[in-house]
Amino acid sequence: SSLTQVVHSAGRRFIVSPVPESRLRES
Amino acid sequence: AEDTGLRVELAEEDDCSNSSLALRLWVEDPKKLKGKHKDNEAIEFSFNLETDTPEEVAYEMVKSGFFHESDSKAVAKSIRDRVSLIKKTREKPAGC
Repeated sequence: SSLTQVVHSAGRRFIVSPVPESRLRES
Repeated sequence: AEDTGLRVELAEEDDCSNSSLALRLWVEDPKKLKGKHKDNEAIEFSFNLETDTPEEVAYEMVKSGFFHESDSKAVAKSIRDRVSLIKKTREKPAGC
């Protein structure tokens, strides 16, 4: 799986990954 | 908590020894958001219970292009609700 990292100018790092199907729309 | 269409959860188990948490946020109901966003993407980020505010993190997400400006309040609220829950759990004797 591919991960994307975005670092905001304030220094915080955001890591983007796909949401597992099992976590979508669960109630 | 009010349904914002966003879901925030701990990305790692909270051992209560650190004020910095790893959280993961994703869109659960796109219809509740005003702006466009990328489907099926979860954003993992750190949140320091002592120094960070949900509004600040939401602002950084908007500026980083994850969400539209008009959804920043919903993002902040979702983070705030989850952080409040984590704080309450930590306060309980058996919470940690």
